[in-house]
Amino acid sequence: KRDAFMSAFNRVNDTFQSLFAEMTDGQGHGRMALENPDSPFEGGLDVFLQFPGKPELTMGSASGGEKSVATVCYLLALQQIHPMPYYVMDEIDAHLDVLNTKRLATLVRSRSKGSQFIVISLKDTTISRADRVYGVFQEKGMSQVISLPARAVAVD
Amino acid sequence: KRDAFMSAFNRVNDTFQSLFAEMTDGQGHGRMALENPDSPFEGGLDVFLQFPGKPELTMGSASGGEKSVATVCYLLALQQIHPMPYYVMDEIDAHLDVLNTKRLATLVRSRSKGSQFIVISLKDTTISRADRVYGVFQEKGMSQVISLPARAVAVD
Amino acid sequence: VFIKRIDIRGFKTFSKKVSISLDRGFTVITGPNGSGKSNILDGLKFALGELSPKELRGASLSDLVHKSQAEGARSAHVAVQFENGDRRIPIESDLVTISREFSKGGEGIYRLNGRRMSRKQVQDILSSADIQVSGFNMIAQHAITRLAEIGSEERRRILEELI
Amino acid sequence: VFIKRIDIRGFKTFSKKVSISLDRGFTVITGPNGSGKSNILDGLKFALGELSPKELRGASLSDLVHKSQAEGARSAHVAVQFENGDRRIPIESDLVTISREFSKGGEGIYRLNGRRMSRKQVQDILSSADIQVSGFNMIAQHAITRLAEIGSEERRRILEELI
Ligand SMILES: Nc1ncnc2c1ncn2[C@@H]1O[C@H](COP(=O)(O)OP(=O)(O)OP(=O)(O)O)[C@@H](O)[C@H]1O
Ligand SMILES: Nc1ncnc2c1ncn2[C@@H]1O[C@H](COP(=O)(O)OP(=O)(O)OP(=O)(O)O)[C@@H](O)[C@H]1O
Ligand SMILES: [Mg+2]
Ligand SMILES: [Mg+2]
Repeated sequence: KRDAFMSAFNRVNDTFQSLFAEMTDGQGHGRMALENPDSPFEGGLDVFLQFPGKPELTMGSASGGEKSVATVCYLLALQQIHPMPYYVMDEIDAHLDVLNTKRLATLVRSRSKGSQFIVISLKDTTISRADRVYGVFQEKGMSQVISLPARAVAVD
Repeated sequence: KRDAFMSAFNRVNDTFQSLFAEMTDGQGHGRMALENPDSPFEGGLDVFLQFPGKPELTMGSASGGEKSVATVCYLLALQQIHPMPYYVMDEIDAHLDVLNTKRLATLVRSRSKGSQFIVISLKDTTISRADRVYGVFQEKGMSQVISLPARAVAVD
Repeated sequence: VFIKRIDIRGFKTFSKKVSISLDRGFTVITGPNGSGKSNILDGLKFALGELSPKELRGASLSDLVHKSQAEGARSAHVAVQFENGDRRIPIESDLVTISREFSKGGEGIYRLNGRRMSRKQVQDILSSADIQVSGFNMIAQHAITRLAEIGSEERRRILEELI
Repeated sequence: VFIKRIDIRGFKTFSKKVSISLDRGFTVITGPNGSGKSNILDGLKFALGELSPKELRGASLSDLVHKSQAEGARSAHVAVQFENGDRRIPIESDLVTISREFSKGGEGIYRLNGRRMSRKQVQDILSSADIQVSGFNMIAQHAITRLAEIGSEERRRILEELI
């Protein structure tokens, strides 16, 4: 059991590092670390983040948006353990600034090539990078869905 | 004590109703209600929301953004009990769609005439409706602040 | 395998049937607050067999049936059509449709390509394609905010439970 | 009365002194994630006498002093200048500056217009103008998300405590 965990941990850590690098244009560095590497189940799992131009910090001392970036990378890294045929994500860009939103949408777009990503978003930055867009609205007390023109060229 | 509470409750309820009306272009209706109006301290305080074209719902069954609209109105209504010389609000528009963000920024702008509102936001819709804008950024590992051109005409 | 279409009627804010045709790649769903976006995700989980109404943000299963002033109690019906050319779902069909219907009477009916099946049968067939009702491939609204605040112990436990 | 200027140095991400001049009306502060926006709000609370480092998102008061690779421990200093033409703050001055300095040695020094005062003296003077270190006029990031989930009992209690 411990070997299975360590093997999964190492794979998730590698994926986390490359995702975080993508989210920081290669200028930042993120890593996961076991509190107790010899007996992993007797310690927790920490996350260390180094954003460009800033010193390394732990998850706990990051800003709202920095935690959001790290958490999205952590979730996407976990997804790689059991790859699934589709992913549905609801407003994962809520706390990201414009640049981080752009990087996340670009990252999802590249990951979606062999897969299916369905993302709910209120942000133009994300919407404009999709292959297709659906608009949900209320009419006569019920939900309707229409196809919206997707833009191949992003607005920002 | 009960009279003081009831008087405050009625004032907050009136303010909540007018704020919610502003947030729904006058097409929606919101109200607060005491579970136990005869002995207010033996019951809770409920919030009922009726968004345009939809049936009335309780706070608990609203969507993420609908709860956000209602909570902002609740907070702004409470602020009226003890008016203060300035208000500082950090990312209160995070879960609002474009139209609700616009309405909230317009509401804050009108309330700021006799007062001072300092709002932290990542949204262009909010930023473009301010009297002045400050940009915070990191340089050489430390925060810097510069004045950004505020736009009198909103972008959306 | 991927989701080709989702049909929703009588479920939460969806009254008359709405069809959403999907494809591979990157799809974004947008719209005003309260329009029904998250309800689509709930509908997908419902069709795949989610048993807990709390997970679907409802007080009870009946709570999920569209409440409307006009008509009386109806049934909630969600159908998910999968593109199955790669036969990851062990059914001899290029298109596999899983549907679930729940009437306020309390009956829940699952169907695969129109044929009635038990929930367990549907779950077994779907799991061969790695399709489950809940998993890290479905990220609910506010999941990020909650996960951003977990402690180091819980973070390790999450990984443990995934293996 | 309104806030005319905030000077921050040595506090959280602010190393060398940064001055933010403000005015009546509607001001927006924006910038990238992690740049220091919420830290400005923490700085304001710090200057007004917030005692709990947890409220300022720090592990301890020392945690609030700017950590930098280059220099050693410094002091955190935040000054808030109020426009006091209406004399709401009972000080015979058009401009009233409240400042607080904290050195890693553990000393916290409060000053009003440059003159050293005790925290209590500063608090008493400010409260005549309805200026407090915490109140519903300061809405922290994620306060909306938390308040959106409270129950009906807590909602009544919040109003009770405000009176
Ligand atoms: N059985 C039902 N009948 C009618 N309406 C319902 C039912 N169940 C939930 N709703 C309504 O669905 C709405 C929430 O929809 P949903 O969560 O999909 O919104 P959303 O588009 O995701 O919005 P947001 O952007 O704010 O997250 C609420 O207004 C709720 O009252
Ligand atoms: N004493 C300190 N020295 C140096 N940096 C610090 C100190 N205390 C906090 N920080 C850093 O401040 C940053 C958080 O800043 P802040 O919360 O103001 O960001 P923000 O601009 O509000 O971002 P967001 O848009 O993500 O909310 C974190 O990266 C944190 O590590
Ligand atoms: Mg939603
Ligand atoms: Mg912040």
